Amino acid sequence: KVDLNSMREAMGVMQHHDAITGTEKQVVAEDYARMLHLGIVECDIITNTAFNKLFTNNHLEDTNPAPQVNLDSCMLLNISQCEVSEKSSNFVVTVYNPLSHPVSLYIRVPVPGQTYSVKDPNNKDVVSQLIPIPTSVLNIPGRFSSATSELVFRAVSLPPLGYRSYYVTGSKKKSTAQESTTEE
Amino acid sequence: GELITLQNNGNKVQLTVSTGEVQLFLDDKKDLPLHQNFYYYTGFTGDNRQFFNRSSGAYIFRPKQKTPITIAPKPVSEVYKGPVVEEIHQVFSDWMSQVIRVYKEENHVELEWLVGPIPVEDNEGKEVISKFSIELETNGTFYTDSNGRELLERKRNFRSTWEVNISEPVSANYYPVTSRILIRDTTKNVEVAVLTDRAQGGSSLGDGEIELMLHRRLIHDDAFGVEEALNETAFGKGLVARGKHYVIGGTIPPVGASPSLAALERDLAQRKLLSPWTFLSPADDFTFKQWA
Repeated sequence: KVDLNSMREAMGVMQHHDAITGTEKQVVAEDYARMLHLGIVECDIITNTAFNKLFTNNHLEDTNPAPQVNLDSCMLLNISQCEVSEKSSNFVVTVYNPLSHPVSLYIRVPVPGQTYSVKDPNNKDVVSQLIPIPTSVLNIPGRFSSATSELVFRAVSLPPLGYRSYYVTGSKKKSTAQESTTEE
Repeated sequence: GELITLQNNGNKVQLTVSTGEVQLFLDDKKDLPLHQNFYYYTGFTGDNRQFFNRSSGAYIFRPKQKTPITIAPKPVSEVYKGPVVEEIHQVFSDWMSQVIRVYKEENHVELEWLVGPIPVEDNEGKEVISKFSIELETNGTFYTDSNGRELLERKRNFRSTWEVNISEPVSANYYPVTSRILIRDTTKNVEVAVLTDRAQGGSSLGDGEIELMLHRRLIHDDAFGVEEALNETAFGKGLVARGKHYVIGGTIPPVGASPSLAALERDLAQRKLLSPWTFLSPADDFTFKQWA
């Protein structure tokens, strides 16, 4: 509960409309951003603990307990930047559905490589596609990223209040992206 | 005259290669194209000595023009097609671009806009909008939501509880859009809704039109208390804003039909505004087999 306090405090301050509409001094806007960032980082401790609890529950009958997994929420996805997918050849994408009914969702992950494959836990290939990140995004001031494309795939039927994970491998196999047509 | 067509469940997006013009057909059975482009209003500059002479600023939207200025009539476009998604990448200027996305299994069209840094070297503050237009008779009426709950009817140049004399026809018709804005033509039986990923200002200043404010950069304070112009910078340059609009629409089904447009809009709003959380974990230390 202590780990939630920073976010609680930030959200308490954020109740005022000045916090989000630009009708505050710039230094105040920047201070809100700082407070929110600290709050979100501290909340990561809770989400990590909660997810690892979920993963462990799924392995109760196994003789080998599930290893602790470090989950990164990639807060710079809004500028198509993510440290995990850029630095790791292989990575796991975990999608949690906070709704009380199943939903499907298209996932977009910024990547630096040319070919990737996506698998679900049942070793089934998930259809994916690489799309170049527009130059205007690559040139956003303050974007420090090696990602030049986004890997897109569909997470189908995420269970209510549950999760699905996908294993992404950078591979040498020709991807669907190379089969995509590009016309100008 | 060559056309490139992107298509998903009930929607069609057509790009005319020679002109760069894009048309959205939200109901592929009806020949009713929806046009979209980006414009900007220049902010009024006043001396702030009295109310009618206040500058456009953080608190008030007070454009100089009644008709916004087009950023670029003909964007440069690139098309990407694949098994999951089809996209048109449009560049309108060095500070305005957009990606139009048609996901194969979805029933809406996604428009991801990117604005900034808005140039102000000409000493003009600018307020950038995205405007949608379609040939519909909407009788000056449009709908915006109230904190993501019920839709409220808005009538152009009208207030329900007093006789209003509108002297600023653009800003006086702007309303908060928390998650969606829509127009309806009850004769043609067609509805068009635009869902936002954040609270924005929006209006319908002409029949069959929807406009949404995306980003503002102003160089004068409006004297309502901030004492700073709305001129934010990061890394020494004006801010860049990136966001999404989801366009959904088509024929309004008869009462009782399932799924109705309203139901589709609500489902889309839930999926986008309460979107699943995505987490990434490095997996270089274990194989797929170990993970599975």
